[in-house]
Amino acid sequence: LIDTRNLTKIYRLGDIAVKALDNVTLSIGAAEFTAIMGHSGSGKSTFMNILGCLDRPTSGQYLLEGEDVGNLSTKQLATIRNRRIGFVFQGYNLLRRTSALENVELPLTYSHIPAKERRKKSLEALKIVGLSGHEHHHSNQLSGGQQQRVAIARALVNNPSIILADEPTGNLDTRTSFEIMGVFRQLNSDNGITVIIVTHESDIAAFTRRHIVFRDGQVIEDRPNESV
Amino acid sequence: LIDTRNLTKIYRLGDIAVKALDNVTLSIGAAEFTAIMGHSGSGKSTFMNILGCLDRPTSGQYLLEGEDVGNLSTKQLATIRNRRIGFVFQGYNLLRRTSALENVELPLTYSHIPAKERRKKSLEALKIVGLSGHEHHHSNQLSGGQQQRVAIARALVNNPSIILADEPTGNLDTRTSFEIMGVFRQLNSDNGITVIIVTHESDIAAFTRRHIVFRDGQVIEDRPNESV
Ligand SMILES: Nc1ncnc2c1ncn2[C@@H]1O[C@H](COP(=O)(O)OP(=O)(O)OP(=O)(O)O)[C@@H](O)[C@H]1O
Ligand SMILES: Nc1ncnc2c1ncn2[C@@H]1O[C@H](COP(=O)(O)OP(=O)(O)OP(=O)(O)O)[C@@H](O)[C@H]1O
Ligand SMILES: [Mg+2]
Ligand SMILES: [Mg+2]
Repeated sequence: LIDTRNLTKIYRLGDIAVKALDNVTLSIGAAEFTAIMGHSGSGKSTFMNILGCLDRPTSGQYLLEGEDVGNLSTKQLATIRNRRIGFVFQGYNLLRRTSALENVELPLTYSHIPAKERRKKSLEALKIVGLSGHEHHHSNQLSGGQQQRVAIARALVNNPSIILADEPTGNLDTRTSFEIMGVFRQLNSDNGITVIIVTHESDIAAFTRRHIVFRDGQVIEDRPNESV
Repeated sequence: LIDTRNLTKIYRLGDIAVKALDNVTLSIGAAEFTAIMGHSGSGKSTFMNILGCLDRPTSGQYLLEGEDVGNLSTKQLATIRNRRIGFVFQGYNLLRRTSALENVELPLTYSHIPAKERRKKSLEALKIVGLSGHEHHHSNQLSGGQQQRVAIARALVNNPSIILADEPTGNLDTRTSFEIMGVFRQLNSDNGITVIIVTHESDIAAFTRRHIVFRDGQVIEDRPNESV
């Protein structure tokens, strides 16, 4: 499903070059449930942004379902992002003075789904993450963990085939974190959705079946989850 | 040092009243090292915002060093915030297109400290959180965990007597989290700084000496850290 070959990302900051990703070559198959781990600044979010078609590599290839993403037009990339991929950003990226419901409905507006159906799906997604009752609250009226869950609901609402979640439980208490991981696990086992989670917590990574570890832009470890 | 009596915070959202804090009465002494825990939406950030003089309660009292904060003018509150309290926000609240160094220097500009001294203190604070070499990068060029550490450095730079940190390790890998907690522990034991940390992770709370647990705006548990 996902194939990266010699994926490299270099940021130029003045006269310094930061190699955020350094020749990353790996494959993630359909219906896998994978954790991406590594130190702060090791390249995890950069990798996720490229997988999610939100950013392009400096060099190397990214094949999504056999198709070279580097050859796609901006329009084609936007369609993939809206239809096939659900993305939970490390910083949530919610609209602050917009309600939870409207934030969650946003991806569906691109799919020409009737308003009634959009609302129904969005309320369902908010229910799944435990936010029933908060649908009309604006993002800036929600707690940190509630905002994080709105971002998660938004990633689920368009029935994506791939979920990319960058630290989705960073601001959640243990019980809520485990509920969310239970949701991801169910989407993976029941619906065959490929789930890739960036996390730094081992008890969150424990829900997944494969651990990929980054350091300084490189993959230094890639193994099955022994504790499963 | 910190005394709250029947502290209550009610948010009005349309015709609904959300009781974010419900009669919270507790005391935190000087040089204490305390963890505040509880489910998402239980009132932790609301409590921290009031302690940090960033918000006022709906009813009840907050005494800081014996002084009723409710009786202070906006100007006096601003002085307390800038001189006595270091605050790490759950959402960091950094200036995005401003360098890490400038973000960290910001609190010092209120203290009429000469530019050379401001820069020196800020570089030192960035070094303490492991960000030497990143001082000139803008916030939006830093990873999530790097941004979080800029926010922590900014809270340390004005030598506060109280540090209030709302989920300061939520986006940090385990090793970096433990380094940061080591910094807080040292500031507490060597400098007598009162440190109050919101966290949902038990191995982070393990660094502290007292655990306060919130649920639905109330304190349901308040005990020493047994594992110390
Ligand atoms: N500005 C606001 N307007 C309305 N309601 C608010 C506002 N800020 C917080 N609330 C509500 O108050 C309650 C407590 O919020 P608070 O941010 O203190 O929770 P928290 O314990 O910090 O949660 P988390 O662990 O998710 O960060 C929540 O139910 C939230 O929806
Ligand atoms: N827009 C940017 N411009 C310049 N450098 C960047 C940019 N984004 C990221 N970087 C750098 O690339 C490196 C990798 O960043 P990335 O965000 O992928 O790390 P991460 O593994 O997600 O870290 P964290 O766990 O702290 O979120 C870091 O050194 C960071 O400073
Ligand atoms: Mg990141
Ligand atoms: Mg909070």
